[in-house]
Amino acid sequence: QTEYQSISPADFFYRNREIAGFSNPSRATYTAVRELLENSMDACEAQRVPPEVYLRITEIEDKRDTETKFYKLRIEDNGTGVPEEHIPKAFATVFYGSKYILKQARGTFGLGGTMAVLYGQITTHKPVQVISSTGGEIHDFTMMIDIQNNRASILKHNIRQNPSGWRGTALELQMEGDYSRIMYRLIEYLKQTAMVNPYADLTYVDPRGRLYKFERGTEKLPPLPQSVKPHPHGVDVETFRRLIAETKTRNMKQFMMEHFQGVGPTTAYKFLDLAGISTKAKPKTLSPEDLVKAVRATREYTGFKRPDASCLSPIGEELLETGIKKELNLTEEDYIKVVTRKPSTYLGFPFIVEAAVATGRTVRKTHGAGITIYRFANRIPLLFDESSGVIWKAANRNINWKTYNVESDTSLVIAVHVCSTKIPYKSVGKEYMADQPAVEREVTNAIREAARGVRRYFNRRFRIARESRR
Amino acid sequence: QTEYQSISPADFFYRNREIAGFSNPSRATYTAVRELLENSMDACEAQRVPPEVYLRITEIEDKRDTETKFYKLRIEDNGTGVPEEHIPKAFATVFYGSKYILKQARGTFGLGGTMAVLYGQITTHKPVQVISSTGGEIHDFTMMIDIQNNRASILKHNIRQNPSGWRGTALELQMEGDYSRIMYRLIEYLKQTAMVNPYADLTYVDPRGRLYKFERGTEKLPPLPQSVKPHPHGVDVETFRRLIAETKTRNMKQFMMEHFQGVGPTTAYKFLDLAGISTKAKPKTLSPEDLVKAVRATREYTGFKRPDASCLSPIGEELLETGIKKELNLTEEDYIKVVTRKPSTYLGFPFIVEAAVATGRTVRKTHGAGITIYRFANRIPLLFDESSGVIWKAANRNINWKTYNVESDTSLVIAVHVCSTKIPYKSVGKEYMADQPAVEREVTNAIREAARGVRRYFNRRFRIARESRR
Ligand SMILES: Nc1ncnc2c1ncn2[C@@H]1O[C@H](COP(=O)(O)OP(=O)(O)OP(=O)(O)O)[C@@H](O)[C@H]1O
Ligand SMILES: Nc1ncnc2c1ncn2[C@@H]1O[C@H](COP(=O)(O)OP(=O)(O)OP(=O)(O)O)[C@@H](O)[C@H]1O
Ligand SMILES: [Mg+2]
Ligand SMILES: [Mg+2]
Repeated sequence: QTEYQSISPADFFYRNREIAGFSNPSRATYTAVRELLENSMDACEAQRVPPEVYLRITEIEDKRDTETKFYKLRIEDNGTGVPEEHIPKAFATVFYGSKYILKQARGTFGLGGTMAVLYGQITTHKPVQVISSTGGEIHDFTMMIDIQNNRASILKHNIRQNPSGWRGTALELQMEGDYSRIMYRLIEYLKQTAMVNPYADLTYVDPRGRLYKFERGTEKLPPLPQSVKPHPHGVDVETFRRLIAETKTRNMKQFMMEHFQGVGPTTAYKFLDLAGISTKAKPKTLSPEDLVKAVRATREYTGFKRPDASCLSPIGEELLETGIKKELNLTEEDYIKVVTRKPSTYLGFPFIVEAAVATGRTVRKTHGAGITIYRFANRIPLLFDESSGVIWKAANRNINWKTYNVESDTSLVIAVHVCSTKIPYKSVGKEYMADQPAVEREVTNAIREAARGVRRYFNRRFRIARESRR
Repeated sequence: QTEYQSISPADFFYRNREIAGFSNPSRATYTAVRELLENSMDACEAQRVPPEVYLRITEIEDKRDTETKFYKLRIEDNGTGVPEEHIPKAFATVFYGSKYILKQARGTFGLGGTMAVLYGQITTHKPVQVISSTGGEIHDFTMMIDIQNNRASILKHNIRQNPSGWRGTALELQMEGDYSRIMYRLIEYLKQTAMVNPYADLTYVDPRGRLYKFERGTEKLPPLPQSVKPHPHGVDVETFRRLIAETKTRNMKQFMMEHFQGVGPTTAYKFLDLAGISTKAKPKTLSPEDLVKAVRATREYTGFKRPDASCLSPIGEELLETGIKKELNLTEEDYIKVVTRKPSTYLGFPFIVEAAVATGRTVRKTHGAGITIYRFANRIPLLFDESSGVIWKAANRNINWKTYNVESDTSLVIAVHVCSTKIPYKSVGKEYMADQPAVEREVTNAIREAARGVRRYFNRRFRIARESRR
């Protein structure tokens, strides 16, 4: 009499949508905008063009319903576009996407865009319209999600010619929301996105028709991250098993060199020796015991090269400084110190921490006394659950600010950006990062390094003030 | 050149296992025990038997590997057992289970048991063994998870006779872990489980062979929750659409009465009138516009009965007091006040808050000065992320303790239990509950109600002390 059932991934997130950040109409408005904008930014960077993103939120008049509010969200970008055969899955299937590879991107779960579409659909019963082109024909889909089967129901599909060779994606959906409750944070999210993506042009028209324009401060794009092979330290039995199942190599020495980064002939030989596996062994004939021996040896062997950070794309000190100065309106009367740490790893995943500390007259005028923290992960601004995350922990518990001449009434802005092939988010809503020990160490050290710059600045001003009194 | 792929639910949680609570070996040890024990408790309560659960963690000797530790986890219960045809899916498929219905249970996602099996497999490459019977034959499965396809690979399946009519489930898996780091919290989890489930016998043997026995304080089980129909307030377009797709009713009046709780003929008539839908309309011919009108009307119509709380199973004041006294060793020199609130709802989901406040000599001796908070959701102890959750927020920010004669050095224990058909967890790791406004209100009021009892106790003791001085 116990009844069992399985549910689709879309059904799971339909039932538990608060776990994906759609907990109530105002928060859902924020998350929908976030997910769509991050998709556009990823697509533009992949296309290597300075992003042009246009976002419009329109309120839908509803004479009878004064409690609940409904909005039309429209977003357009000049990114890669989505090929015809992938459009239905990209926007109407959970756990489908192009970011499941070992390369830094804002997207990682294959879930966000579809969740925005899903939330719109279950609150309004309206389909989503996606118009996209990769340079050829323009595909115009109107679709809904068949939630129980985690796939698209295509209501309309028009194909148009593309004489101007437009490339990009436009998406329009309708959803229940609560704009006035979330307005401040939404604008703040856009502003902070501009701060760490100063090469992007963002145009936003709000429900009252007001135009917000975040103009690019530079045309210079950050380096394109490269997809890399896994590092031996990030390996577990399942990863190893999958590589073996797919490999075309004929012996274990070739296997190690082919499938992992930074493994040359000598390293492969020494590693296999430690693991107790013959270099001539055929990978596909490895026993389960050998598999486990190999994985354990990846942790014990200390001769592997440092992880390859070409899969990462830090903002860079120049762009970060440009972005912060532009969005915080810093002048010559302010001081800013930007720091980029060397690549590090946690659990085999490479990451880089960048930090900036700013102080001065403008900072005091706009932020008041005390420390204000801006948090970023893979160029995504984090605006919620501040005290739960690793950046707040590092700034508030690991640093003795008095030693940097920072008092409780000093006006200070700290910005921290963590980029990685895998951001240690604690939930699929991407609210905050877990305090992984290696990440916490690097964030702490980055802030300290930047704080030393601020201390020198304070000392210099103190000396100047003292000189001028004599 | 952009490559797209879909991944299975098991693959998603394999890649993002920290989101399910498997962030590192010590935390994984805790989460695995939690998920398995909660499955056993659910199964015993469903079978209406006082739970007998046996848990054993054994360290697996590994002469060469001194850094990483490996353990065998074994758990046995006298619950419902799992029918043969469902065993592979129950333990090796993500998003499969028996708790997707509108009824209170510890399990809710269809994911936890499979995650424990998955984590064990990817760290040891060892299969899981599940032995179970629903009273008939005993089925003994040895299996692994085919992660990329989210299904079981059955390595062995033996069927044995069951002359004694044993009923229950035994599961054994191997996993990497770190027992010493998590030991304190694991024992605390077991102790708090005993506190709110005082009808359960829990036996635990730790890696050093030590026996921990939590004996039942009563044979009396709490009321069995009943599966209920949805309340109209919990309805969105998708739920409505699914009910219509499956309905056998012939008109909308019948439809409303058949598929929702607490809707009689008069209520159906008035509701449909407000929605602007004819009582005679055939459900399957409703237009999309009518569907939306009906869903909006469910929010505006104020005449629905209060939600049916028979789907809930609060611990009850008697059992809660028994459990707390037993596990905290309270004596006649301690005071405890237990409170059960009336059922309430958030977003259409019914919930009940129960709270207890205790103080006295034993509390002071064991807990020291200050307030200690015990948190429970559907009888699951919550031991992590205390300051992120709604209970901590209510106790620390919404209550002025001085007005209850509680000073900063007063020794106080607060226990709060929230039970619901849908606990507002913020993540699939079930660490803490979101501060849904209705839930926050009820938790705050429950604590205040119990605190008033404590105030009377303090006043009484103060008067007695004053009398004895005269
Ligand atoms: N504006 C866009 N331009 C180009 N491709 C897009 C766009 N929006 C979505 N896509 C494609 O659709 C896929 C699925 O998007 P979705 O947001 O659901 O997941 P994701 O971005 O991969 O991961 P996450 O859930 O972390 O956001 C993306 O991986 C991308 O390939
Ligand atoms: N010890 C057990 N006895 C009986 N049935 C069990 C047992 N363990 C698991 N099951 C069955 O297997 C299903 C899947 O378990 P799993 O833990 O993966 O999900 P769940 O308990 O439904 O939800 P959650 O992810 O929240 O724990 C359960 O719903 C239950 O039907
Ligand atoms: Mg995305
Ligand atoms: Mg479970």
